[in-house]
Amino acid sequence: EPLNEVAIEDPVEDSQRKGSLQMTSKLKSCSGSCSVDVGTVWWEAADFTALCVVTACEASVSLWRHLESGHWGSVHTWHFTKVPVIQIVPLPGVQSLVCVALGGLEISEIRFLFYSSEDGCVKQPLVKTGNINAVLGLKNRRLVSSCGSLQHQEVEVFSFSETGRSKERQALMPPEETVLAFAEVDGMQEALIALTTTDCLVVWNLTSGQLLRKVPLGFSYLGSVCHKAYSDSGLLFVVLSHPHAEESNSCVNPAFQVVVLNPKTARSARLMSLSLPLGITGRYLEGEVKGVSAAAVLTSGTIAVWDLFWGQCTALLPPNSEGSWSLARWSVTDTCLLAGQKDGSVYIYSYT
Amino acid sequence: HSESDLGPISINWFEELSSEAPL
Repeated sequence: EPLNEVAIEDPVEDSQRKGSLQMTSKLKSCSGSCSVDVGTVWWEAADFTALCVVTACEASVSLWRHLESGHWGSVHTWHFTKVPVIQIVPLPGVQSLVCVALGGLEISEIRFLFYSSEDGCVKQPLVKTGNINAVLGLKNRRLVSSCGSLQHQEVEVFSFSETGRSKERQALMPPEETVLAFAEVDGMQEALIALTTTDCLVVWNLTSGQLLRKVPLGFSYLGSVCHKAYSDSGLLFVVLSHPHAEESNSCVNPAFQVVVLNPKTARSARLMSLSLPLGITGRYLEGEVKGVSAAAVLTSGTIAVWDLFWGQCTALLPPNSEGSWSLARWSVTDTCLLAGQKDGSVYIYSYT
Repeated sequence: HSESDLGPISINWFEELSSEAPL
């Protein structure tokens, strides 16, 4: 594939930090059905250890390895005939194990995917079933999920071994509102946050299960999603996206917002809005935050990347000749952006 | 943001809230 470099060129704003996305590889999944998610995982086998790409469509999940020939070779494929795949659930720091969420309109199953060298077969054991509102993989081989709604909501942290076997289940005190999304807190491993359907930000102690704070944000859009939180100097900095914002004015309706929260007083303030550069239109559809980089697929089919430290859009990736982008994910190494299209094509860009 | 916007800040908020919150 020809190298394809895209960077923002704006001579007016000299101070703007420009990023560069350079295409390094293309993977074409031949499943024939609509692509639903993509991710990366370190995979160790008898004859190789490599950072592999995981592609998910509704009926199957495939693991891909970059071969010396420059092509991508399928390592394993897991098939799902009863319940469709909704998303890949990244498991930070975990090797040779993939987690997927399956269901119809909402998640009804969470499964681990791995390969058993004992019998030479791929396995897909069930980890959890129910009306699952949100799920997130945490550091140190843990998985948090919320089931049910309102008074009947159960929030649970599931610890697992290297082989994916259950070790321990810890209940977290449920909030009165339904959880929409969880996020880890960088710099505070035992803290967990979530955003609820009524735009309350909830803080837990993961070790004790205590609900420490519930903070109504009040100034955000209903249905916002929390992606990441950073703890620093007694404050929490939380990155939110707004999938339901209006498209009309991207400056008023940014793709991401950073809010600052004082957990001690339960007071919060809007800190930074991550909007599109002038002349670029589109509304946030979906995306991911990793380290200090945030990537979003816009309704226009373009992917936009922001630097959270500088608060600026650093790169834009317009649709290519094959079509619009539908997925944007950071690799586990932070340095690559995986850009996916509905037909199962995955383009890998190095981001500098 | 000044401290007056967000109220007094505590570096040890996590331990302090954990000692106050019901188990």
